Amino acid sequence: ILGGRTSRPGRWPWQCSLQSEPSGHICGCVLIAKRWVLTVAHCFEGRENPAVWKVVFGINNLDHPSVFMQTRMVKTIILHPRYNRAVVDYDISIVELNADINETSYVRPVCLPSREQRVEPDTYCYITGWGHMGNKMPFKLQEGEVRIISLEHCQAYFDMKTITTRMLCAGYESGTVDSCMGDSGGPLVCEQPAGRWTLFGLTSWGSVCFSKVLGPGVYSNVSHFIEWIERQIYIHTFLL
Amino acid sequence: CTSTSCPDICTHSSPCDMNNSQANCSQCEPITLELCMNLPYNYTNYPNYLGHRTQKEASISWESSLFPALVQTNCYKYLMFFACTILVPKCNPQTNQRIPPCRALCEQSKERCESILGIVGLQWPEDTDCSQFPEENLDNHICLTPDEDVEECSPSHFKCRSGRCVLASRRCDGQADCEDDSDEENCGCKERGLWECPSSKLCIKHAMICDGFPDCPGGMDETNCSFCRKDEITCANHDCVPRKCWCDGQIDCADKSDEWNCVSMSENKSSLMFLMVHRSAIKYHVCADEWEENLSYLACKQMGLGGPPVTEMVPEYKQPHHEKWMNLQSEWERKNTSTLQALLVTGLPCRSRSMVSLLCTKEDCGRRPAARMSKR
Repeated sequence: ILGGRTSRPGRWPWQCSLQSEPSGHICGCVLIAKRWVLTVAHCFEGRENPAVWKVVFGINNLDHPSVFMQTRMVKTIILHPRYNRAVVDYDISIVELNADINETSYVRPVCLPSREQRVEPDTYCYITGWGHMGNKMPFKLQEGEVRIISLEHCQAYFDMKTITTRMLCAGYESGTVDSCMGDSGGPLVCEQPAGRWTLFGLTSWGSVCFSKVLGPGVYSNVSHFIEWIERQIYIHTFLL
Repeated sequence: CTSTSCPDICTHSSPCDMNNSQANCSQCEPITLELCMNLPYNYTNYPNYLGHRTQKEASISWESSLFPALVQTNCYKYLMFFACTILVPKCNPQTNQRIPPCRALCEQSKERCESILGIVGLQWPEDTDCSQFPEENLDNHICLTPDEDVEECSPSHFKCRSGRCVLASRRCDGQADCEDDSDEENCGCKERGLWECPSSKLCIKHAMICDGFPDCPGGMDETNCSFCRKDEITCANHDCVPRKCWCDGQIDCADKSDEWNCVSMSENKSSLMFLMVHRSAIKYHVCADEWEENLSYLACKQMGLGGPPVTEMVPEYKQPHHEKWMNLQSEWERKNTSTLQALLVTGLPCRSRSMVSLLCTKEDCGRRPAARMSKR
């Protein structure tokens, strides 16, 4: 995260880290149910074998495992069948864990939006992750507040890419607060009434975040995929 | 290394060692960079001439924004060809080596377009020193020069009549982006080789019709896709399966859609929510005979809800206009199945004359622990 701040442990209990040896943390991910995690499809490019991945929950400092940490292996990776690597469209995937997580105050699922629920432009939401900070990779989870930007406005920043309805833009023209390499797959959450946090985006792509080219970040629009997510979880739980 | 995998042949060495040149282990790979998909070659080799190690890195680089923007100024007919030869260099499949652009192409591009960049205060990419590229062409074997008919605009761009390239999504958007307005001409879907969504002006690719994913407003591209008989029901992928197979616990549609949404709750009447099962696309109440609490858990879980559920057996007289019954089949405990609908059968009498009513809870989500108070 660029322009963010270090997060307090346990503040984002749905944030998880998708890890693979020998590199360790590769992408962010989001806990949506005891056995299910969302992330983006591009995290698995060239590494689609579930056996090489593990998912770490309840962690704040990647370098210091905490007593609240839980680790699960990956049982299944479900990539969106329309994921297009060349244009980074339909960038979403579902991960089935090998065992349920134990729900604690440090490991809890986030709410998913309903099919019709959209986040309005100019809403302020939060992004989190262990991605690049512009000058270094952090050990501690970072958080940043970003503003939702309309698709039309967002398209103006990306002359060379088509912003589709499967995407959601958030950030600032100046790029002051933005997601960056290593944040991919992590959450963009907005607070809803009664203090519930709902997942509206997954960090997907943007301009080179620490270069001269600035602009908002582009997130996978979770509302667009709700039906697909529900179907896949149902199929893998009851029909396979 | 955190975002890409290394080719297998390099696994004997540390894949993230920066001193280990990837040039030694890279192989020809298909071009996926959207900007450069119209080149007279299909394979590339990395790192490229701008120092990007992967196509993904190239796709989000400053240069991949710069060159297409510059093409729009019409400064040089072959600028985009040159840009692509350095962004996704041609790969020789025999040697797995890159083939660079010829020096003359580089020099011409720089000479004609660099000054335009200067006007807006930008610099020509530093890594494009033309002297690094060979002069000799030898039939495009040593270095590349463009053919006369090379396409200037990438497939994701529209070429204005003036020659300028504008983003394809801006074509026919009601606003002129070409100086000659040519991007707003011939805007019918048909003229553009696309399909027009009924009752909206949206155009989609023909391959998107009846593919199981709704793309038009109201999912109009997914209607009238199958012609099933009266005794059949349409799967989500538009296959037809016999009506009696719907929600029978066996998968009949290839996409498994005949076993989706088989369990639901009736509408809330007098605060009681009756468990319903949709066998053969007909709604059935569930008879309370032999009902057990673990079945209530299963029903709630199938509806995406949590527990512990509250189960009630409601006598039939309290719900006078009830639907048909379904009963648990005999020895259902021995059946190895994961869905409720597979355990139920029709046509049996309901001895208790009672229906199952359920109250499931929604799994808790989205709550953060309260911040701990500390005295100051």
